[in-house]
Amino acid sequence: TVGAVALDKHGNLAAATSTGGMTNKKFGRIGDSPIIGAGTYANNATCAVSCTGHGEFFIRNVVAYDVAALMEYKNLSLVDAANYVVNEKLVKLGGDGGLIAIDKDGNIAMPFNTKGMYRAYKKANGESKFLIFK
Amino acid sequence: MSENFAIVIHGGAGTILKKNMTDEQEKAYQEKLQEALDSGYAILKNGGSAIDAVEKAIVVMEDSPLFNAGKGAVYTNVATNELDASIMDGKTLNAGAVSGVRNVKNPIKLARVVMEKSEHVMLSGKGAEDFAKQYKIEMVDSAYFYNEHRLKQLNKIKDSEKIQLDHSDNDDEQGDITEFKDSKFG
Repeated sequence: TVGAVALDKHGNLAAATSTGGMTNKKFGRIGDSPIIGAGTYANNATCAVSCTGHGEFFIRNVVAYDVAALMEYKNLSLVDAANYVVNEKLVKLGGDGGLIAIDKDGNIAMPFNTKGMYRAYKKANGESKFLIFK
Repeated sequence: MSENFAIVIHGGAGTILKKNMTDEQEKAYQEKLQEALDSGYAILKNGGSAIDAVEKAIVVMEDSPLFNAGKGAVYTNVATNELDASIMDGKTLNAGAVSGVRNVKNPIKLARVVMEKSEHVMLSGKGAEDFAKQYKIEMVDSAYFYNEHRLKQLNKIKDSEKIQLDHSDNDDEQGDITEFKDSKFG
């Protein structure tokens, strides 16, 4: 699975996710990647999110929207909301994976509960980072 | 117009361990992620839209066999490739998605066309591909997705009830697949 989230100069957020599914999957199974709210979500009022991991858990927990909802309804920061969903809520349920997210102010979160996640970001000031492992 | 902008990308999660990755493999991933990042960043820097930036970054990764998307898609139980993608615009809350397409080169481009040109949010399977042809989305033969490494991964677990996700240290050739034992099929 691959994903991207961005904030542009006009203050607009966007999210996108694409996947080749799971090896050995059957019965036309789909995961969270094409499901808005589960694997992908964007709202200028809160954040943009793209997920990767064991899709069934992300679908059941509407993970991408959950991050935005925690920001909107509980006033959590992006980092706190994303960390809570991935490292507390999903972990308790046995859901493996992670997400990338950016909020309307350009704050970034990239939490994951597996051993690694390919991830990278680049900010307006040119600051850029590429990471794989924990 | 603000000068605050940024882009973030991911190439999948899993049990990726440093000890199972060669320097060359790590470099290959880094270079491709950098290319994807830079392509989206350039759009943002020039005042382009976030939706254009995320689409462009995804296309770069879909065109690489390194990631489980587009050209690098894994195989289903019957050795086909089924691709899914979605996109959402935070300004309008419009969204588009496709699932189970087999011959679309870049599913993210089709998801965007679904968002912008149809009244629907998600199209699936053959219908989605018929829609893609109407809008001249690039189609490819299934041979485009052929990947010997991915096929070996399938053959290793084909007769089991195991399914695999993106990246794992169980994969002795690439370190690239996550295995979920005892998982159910949704």
